[in-house]
Amino acid sequence: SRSTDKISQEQLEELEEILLLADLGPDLTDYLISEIKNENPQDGLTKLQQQLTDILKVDAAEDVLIPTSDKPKVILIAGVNGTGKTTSAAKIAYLLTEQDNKVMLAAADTFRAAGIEQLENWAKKYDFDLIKGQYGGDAAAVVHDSYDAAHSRNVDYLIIDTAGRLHTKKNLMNEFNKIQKVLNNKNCHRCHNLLVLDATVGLNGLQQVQIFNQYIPVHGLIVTKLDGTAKGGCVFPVVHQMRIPVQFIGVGEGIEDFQFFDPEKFVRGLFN
Amino acid sequence: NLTSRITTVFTSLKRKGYLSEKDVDNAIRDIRRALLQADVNFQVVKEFCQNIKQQAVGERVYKSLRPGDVVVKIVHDQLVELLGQEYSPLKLSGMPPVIMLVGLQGSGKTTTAAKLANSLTKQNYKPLLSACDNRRPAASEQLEILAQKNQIDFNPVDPLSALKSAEKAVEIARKKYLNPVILDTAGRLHIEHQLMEELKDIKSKLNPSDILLVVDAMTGQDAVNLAESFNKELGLTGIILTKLDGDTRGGAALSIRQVTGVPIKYVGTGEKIDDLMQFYPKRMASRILG
Ligand SMILES: Nc1nc2c(ncn2[C@@H]2O[C@H](COP(=O)(O)OP(=O)(O)OP(=O)(O)O)[C@@H](O)[C@H]2O)c(=O)[nH]1
Ligand SMILES: Nc1nc2c(ncn2[C@@H]2O[C@H](COP(=O)(O)OP(=O)(O)OP(=O)(O)O)[C@@H](O)[C@H]2O)c(=O)[nH]1
Ligand SMILES: [Mg+2]
Ligand SMILES: [Mg+2]
Repeated sequence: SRSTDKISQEQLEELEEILLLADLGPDLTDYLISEIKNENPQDGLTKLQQQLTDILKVDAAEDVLIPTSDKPKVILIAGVNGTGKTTSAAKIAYLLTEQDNKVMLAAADTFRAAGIEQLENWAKKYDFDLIKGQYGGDAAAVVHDSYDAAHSRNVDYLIIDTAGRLHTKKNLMNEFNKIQKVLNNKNCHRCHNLLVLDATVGLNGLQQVQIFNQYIPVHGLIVTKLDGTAKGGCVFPVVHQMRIPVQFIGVGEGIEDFQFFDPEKFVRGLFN
Repeated sequence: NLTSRITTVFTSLKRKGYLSEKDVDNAIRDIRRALLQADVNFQVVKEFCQNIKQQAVGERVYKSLRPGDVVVKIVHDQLVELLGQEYSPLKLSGMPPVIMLVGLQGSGKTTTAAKLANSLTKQNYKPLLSACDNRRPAASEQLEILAQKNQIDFNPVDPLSALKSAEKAVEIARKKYLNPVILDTAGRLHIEHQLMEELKDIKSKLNPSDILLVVDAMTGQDAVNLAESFNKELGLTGIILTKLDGDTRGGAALSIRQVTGVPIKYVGTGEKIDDLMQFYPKRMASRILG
């Protein structure tokens, strides 16, 4: 039977704790809780889950996965250090190959020790085409060469793995300007930039997306390591504010541990 | 930032000569929000604020002091105290001493292992970097490149066994009088039972004097979960907080320290070999307060 009593202070605090522990942050949490404080408990929870889902439902600027005649489509993977870019680049290559696309990987992390070898390892294991440069060399040059190679080999998707970098490092962020320039000069019409967020990140995630978006348009997000205990809730303030959709999630270290983002499932996960 | 906000809250109140409960409650709301925005764990924030309230209510405010400054000082001092007062060095006991680095995927273990070895070399140790990650592609190569670049002795991973990699390294260290052995282990989730058993196995067979949890400074509320689990399973001797060269407030530092009691020994402040510093609680407190 439906209760007509307002949701209790105790129940509101329970819900508030769930949201805060999931990294939604105090501001968005206060807003969402204030929206349901006059509802009855059942309606309150339903309304909360609906609002959370609505926050996440953003249309992608363009769906890079819809086949078109432009070749190659470029997917650039960016993000701060250690978030799972290299692993995700390999996972995307695998996913696209499974859908009968011809893919090529570009090892444009010329900065970190064994950055190239790590991606090369994945490419050899699953037989992906890979273009690499010199360790310590120019990342934009790798982008340039790999685009030409992808174009001449009639590749459907070129996936570019870049070096991890903190958004606070201006000189590293400026490297994206060089990469953008190369792709613009190649008349790349289908360049899709994906920012990788670690599910364990707290509210710094919002800073990361905001700043990266000032240097390259961020078209979509990948949230990794959701197989852990972190809920990845910082995506709520991020998507709420930036209206950039989460497109994929990483759920493990294997090549198949990669899924399309499902907003309803993600919201249910908060309350498990 | 929090300091100016608390001060503003009080300048609008009349001077009474002591802090009333209502005065403090107003400040506490701002403190709570600032700490949550700094990624301090929800439960830790709750306890911290209750603590501050107890300390602040009734506190005398002399004509020369502004009430807001009194509260700010109480908060700052409490943060510094909780973060740990003195620097506690590595234990480094054993023949040879063994340091084991553990943590979640991507937290900075491999890079930190090399930094630690470099720092110990400068203190006249002769460390051996031991690659024990047989899972991540090119993990051993990554550590090898860092070792070679910085002229540090290196033992490659045994692709079949992390334990055998570590045992081999200790054996080599004994023969060559290398000290200490630094074990770089594979990143893993604290909820993966088999992988945690792997670490417990290495610990029981090699008896490391230092087991350091490497944590990404931008970790949010999950910091408490992972630190508690790793501590419960292994008994940590120290924490290393990485990527503090970013702009994350680093509330995870307070959460982990408060919940596990394990001291934070070092902080990573960049990707270069020298970017490893001793942990300073006062600096961390100012950073968390924003
Ligand atoms: N459990 C889990 N681990 C992941 C996931 N994605 C990546 N990892 C692991 O996270 C660690 C870092 O992954 P990388 O792909 O090297 O991250 P990166 O962003 O390329 O790192 P940098 O290039 O150094 O900035 C590796 O140990 C990966 O196996 C995931 O979805 N789940
Ligand atoms: N800016 C910055 N980057 C760091 C710091 N420490 C590590 N990194 C970077 O973080 C990324 C991950 O570092 P790794 O040493 O590969 O991390 P890991 O814990 O060994 O990763 P797994 O072995 O996959 O679990 C690399 O890009 C490092 O260069 C730091 O203090 N500051
Ligand atoms: Mg990488
Ligand atoms: Mg490593």
